[in-house]
Amino acid sequence: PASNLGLEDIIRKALMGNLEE
Amino acid sequence: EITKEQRALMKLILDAYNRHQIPQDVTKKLLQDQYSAEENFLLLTEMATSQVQVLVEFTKNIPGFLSLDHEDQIALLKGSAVEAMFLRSAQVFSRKMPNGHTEVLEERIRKSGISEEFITPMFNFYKSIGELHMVQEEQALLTAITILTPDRPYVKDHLAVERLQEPMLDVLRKLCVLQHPQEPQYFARLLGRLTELRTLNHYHAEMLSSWRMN
Repeated sequence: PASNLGLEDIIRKALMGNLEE
Repeated sequence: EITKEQRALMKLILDAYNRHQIPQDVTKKLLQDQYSAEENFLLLTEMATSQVQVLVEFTKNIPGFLSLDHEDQIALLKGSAVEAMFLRSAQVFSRKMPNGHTEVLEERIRKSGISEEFITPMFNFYKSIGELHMVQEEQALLTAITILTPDRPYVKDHLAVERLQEPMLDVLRKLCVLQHPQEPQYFARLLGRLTELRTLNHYHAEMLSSWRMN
């Protein structure tokens, strides 16, 4: 569903990046 | 008895859980008194985004998670994000907060435009989590177990996920016996909350669309 597109985007970005650095 | 390896696993999960919290500058904004409906919407959206980022960082620390298929990692996070967020929020509400903070927070949610039929089960869930008086280790493990649920949509390798989830369930079961010797049903009650969470997750999409319409 469209409502989940934003969520997946945030997840993909967070999985790639590293907030701890 | 909890083995040495299980203790190590529990410590790892708890440390990761405590290390990854919503930044204080975001949570502080929640307690500011003055806000318009639009500001409220933007703030709650910012909170949700921040919660998802924190959740992903926590999940990366779950032993074995990053060795799963990359698309399965995304499917697991996508399938569990809402449930993990409800769990985390429930814990915020069951903690003792400074005077008035709970009311401000509750008011903000009630004024978010989410209709009453979704608000009531949400606060009922928060209450039922509060009544369990979970220790931190139980909260952290329950969150990890929620994320590692094999039967989420689009997960391909169920067995690989199960292999990661089972040791967590095992530690949690032992921990419940040790922490709540007077309540033999405690572990079953915790698992019951996971079923409740699934129901909330199910209604979440509906809740979002009603919010948008409002």
